Amino acid sequence: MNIFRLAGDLSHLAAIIILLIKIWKTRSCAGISGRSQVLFAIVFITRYLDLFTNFISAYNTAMKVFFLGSSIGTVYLMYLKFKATYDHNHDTFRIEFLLLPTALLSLVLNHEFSVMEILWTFSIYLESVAILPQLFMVSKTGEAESITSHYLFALGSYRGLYILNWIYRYYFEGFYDIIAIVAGCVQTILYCDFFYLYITKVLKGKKLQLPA
Amino acid sequence: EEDENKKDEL
Repeated sequence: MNIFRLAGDLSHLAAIIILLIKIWKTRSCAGISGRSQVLFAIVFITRYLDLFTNFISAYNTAMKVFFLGSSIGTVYLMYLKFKATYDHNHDTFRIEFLLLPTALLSLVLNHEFSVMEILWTFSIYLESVAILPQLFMVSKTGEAESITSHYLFALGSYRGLYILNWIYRYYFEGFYDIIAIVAGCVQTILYCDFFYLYITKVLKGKKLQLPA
Repeated sequence: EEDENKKDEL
């Protein structure tokens, strides 16, 4: 464990908590893409199947349980409890265009052709594009609540911090995983224009307005 | 050796 990975995990934890607070306090999931949340739940389910078979540390297990529970819980809140506030009309990104290519790619490009490894690879590829429905929805609505933009900033930062973690591990541990690194770079790059808007607007107290 | 490539990242 290193400071970059810890900061990344905490940023990821913060993002999920911010989202849950937003939905629970406003009792609404307006502006949130349910499709992205479904993709995140799939990412965690396919990545943490080894939760019971592969004990790393109490921290690792606790975080996996929280991420699994919160992502499934968020899907429940969006599609069942606060279903009336879910914005179907703007959450229209075709997630099959993300699921199929990442599934095929994980069958072709992986470290080992085994069920667990392919599911892990699929979850890495899927996570890199899972935010697209959410970014698409923000571009369609043309704006986002400030708490939603804080959520996106924390979520985008987490994988950016993981890139620093991979650089650190490469130089100090000689460890690197090219699949996770490439996918993590793609994932972080997808947030770039949002990061620009967040830093130039939201941090100045303005609302996140996308040029229509 | 097997432990080496354990997935220890979240």
